[in-house]
Amino acid sequence: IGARRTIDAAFLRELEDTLLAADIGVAKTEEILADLQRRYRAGEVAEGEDLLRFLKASLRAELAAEEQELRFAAQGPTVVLVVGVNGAGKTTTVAKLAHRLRAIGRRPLVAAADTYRAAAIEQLSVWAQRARVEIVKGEPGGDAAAVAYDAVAAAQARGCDTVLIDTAGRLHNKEHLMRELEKMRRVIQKRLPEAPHDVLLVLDATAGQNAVQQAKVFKEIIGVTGLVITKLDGTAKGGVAITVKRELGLTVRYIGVGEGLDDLQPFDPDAFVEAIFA
Amino acid sequence: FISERFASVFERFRKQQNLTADNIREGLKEVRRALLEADVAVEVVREFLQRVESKAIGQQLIAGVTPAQQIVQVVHDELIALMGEPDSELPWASAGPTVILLAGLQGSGKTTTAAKLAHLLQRQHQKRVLLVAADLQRPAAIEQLKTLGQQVGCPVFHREGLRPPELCAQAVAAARQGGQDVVILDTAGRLHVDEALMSEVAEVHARTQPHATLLVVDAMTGQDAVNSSKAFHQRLPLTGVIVTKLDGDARGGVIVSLRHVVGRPIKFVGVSEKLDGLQPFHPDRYARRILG
Ligand SMILES: Nc1nc2c(ncn2[C@@H]2O[C@H](COP(=O)(O)OP(=O)(O)OP(=O)(O)O)[C@@H](O)[C@H]2O)c(=O)[nH]1
Ligand SMILES: Nc1nc2c(ncn2[C@@H]2O[C@H](COP(=O)(O)OP(=O)(O)OP(=O)(O)O)[C@@H](O)[C@H]2O)c(=O)[nH]1
Ligand SMILES: [Mg+2]
Ligand SMILES: [Mg+2]
Repeated sequence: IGARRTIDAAFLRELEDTLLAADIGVAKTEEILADLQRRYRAGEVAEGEDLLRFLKASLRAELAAEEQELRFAAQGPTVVLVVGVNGAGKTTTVAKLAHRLRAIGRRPLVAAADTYRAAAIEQLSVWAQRARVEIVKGEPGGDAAAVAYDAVAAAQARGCDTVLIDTAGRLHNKEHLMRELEKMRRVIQKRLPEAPHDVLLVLDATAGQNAVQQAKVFKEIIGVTGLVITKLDGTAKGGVAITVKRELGLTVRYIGVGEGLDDLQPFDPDAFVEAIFA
Repeated sequence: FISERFASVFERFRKQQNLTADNIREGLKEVRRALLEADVAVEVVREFLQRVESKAIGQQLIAGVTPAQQIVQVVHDELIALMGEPDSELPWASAGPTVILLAGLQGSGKTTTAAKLAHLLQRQHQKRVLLVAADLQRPAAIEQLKTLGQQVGCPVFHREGLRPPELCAQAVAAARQGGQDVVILDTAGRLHVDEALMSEVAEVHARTQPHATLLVVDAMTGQDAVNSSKAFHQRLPLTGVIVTKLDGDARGGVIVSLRHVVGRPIKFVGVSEKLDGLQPFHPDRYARRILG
């Protein structure tokens, strides 16, 4: 969409297509377009100003957050629980996070608390080796909450300052699986009352409006505190982040931009919005 | 159901005889909204509604039914027509093993689906299946398929030091030798914009001449489905699609987008994480879900 000064039907149609294609959703898109037209008529957009630049700035403002990348504990280990639906990128994100924390001088430990899926423990073990971080694991088919508990205990004993807990993928409409996650949270709290310090929901950028429902339910049941949007190295834009921020107050902490250890970036609202209109 | 939303809209048009562009405009707007909320791609919604409109205009109003309900019925019928006839048939080889290639984006469910498909073919069609672990890139991908293969009671082929095209070619040769009826090639997840990996999977196809080439897609996929599925269909002659994770609560509009863009049948749907969680696709069950 080129620089525009007038809101005409063609501009609005093009804009609508771009916003919808970015998975911003029909309700939010209607709101954005109505708001843009209203401000234009009210003269809030200066004569000659690039309307697109104005819109980008307001979207950026919506996504901006006064938030550290992780809510580090004042003392003792910081416990981060990583959750989300099947295949979103949790295990890979845990590996990337561990690698990043090590690079900034911290001493993380990862927990293989997906005791269900075939070769899940092996997958995280390979990553732990590559990232050169310690790992706590249990037996396949074992109690996932126990692995989380053991990991926190191990971190305390060994002086690791961050515990990254990888969990099994689960669809949010599966009550028994969500209850299992809730139980894991309670067990962690037993070991460390202020833990988990962060609960990161991993969302696949290719997911559509269902991602909003995922965020709602995960937040409701185990108290999500932040988001990671993965696979932004593809062509999906992850526009659901705007609705999730608006309706649930959840901010994006990191984005995944590839399958390697280095492919994790702290969230940059500017780059995110630019990509939508690229 | 969607028709309740239209009730008030269509009250105004009670006196009319036929469906006209005017009295269905509001209704179509609501349908558009519902389809977009269901993640049907923008361009697919546009073309679909144009077809619905041309089908609906001039239709005589049916007694006892509001214009709203009537247009929704047209939409419902067109949606079913678009989804195609149920078709879970696989093209069996006339001689030698039947080769099935699974491809798709990262995390869509290929490896799990490969095992589920092996389970289904063994159980329902008494086939002897060989699973092929051709994902050399994801940590423990081979272990994952081997573990699943054990659970299904099906051998898993893997050879060190070979790139996927050569590995898959050797697997098919091994199946031919070993008398297996079906070879299922599980490939690495890849981005449709990754030129090297798209060429690689095209080469796997060239080296193995699959009888079925199936795109594995996550049911919660949004607008990007048209980008990725178009690209995969350009590089691989897709013969069908498998939509996974339909046990979630995503509306599944990607099903409509896929039918429109790829035009191949949705052969199976994944409805659980378990190995028996693969079922034939029944279009009528999903039309209502998509319309919301
Ligand atoms: N291109 C790309 N691929 C990614 C990214 N993050 C993860 N992946 C890939 O997505 C696939 C799934 O990643 P996993 O880390 O296994 O996902 P998961 O959420 O742990 O999956 P489950 O444990 O089975 O629920 C793998 O092939 C990853 O390499 C990303 O940012 N970009
Ligand atoms: N609930 C549910 N989970 C599924 C279904 N199909 C696959 N999964 C889960 O989705 C996740 C990803 O499945 P994989 O088979 O590893 O996906 P993949 O496409 O092989 O992933 P990559 O090889 O990394 O691209 C796993 O947790 C599976 O158990 C399904 O139909 N329903
Ligand atoms: Mg995982
Ligand atoms: Mg796989």
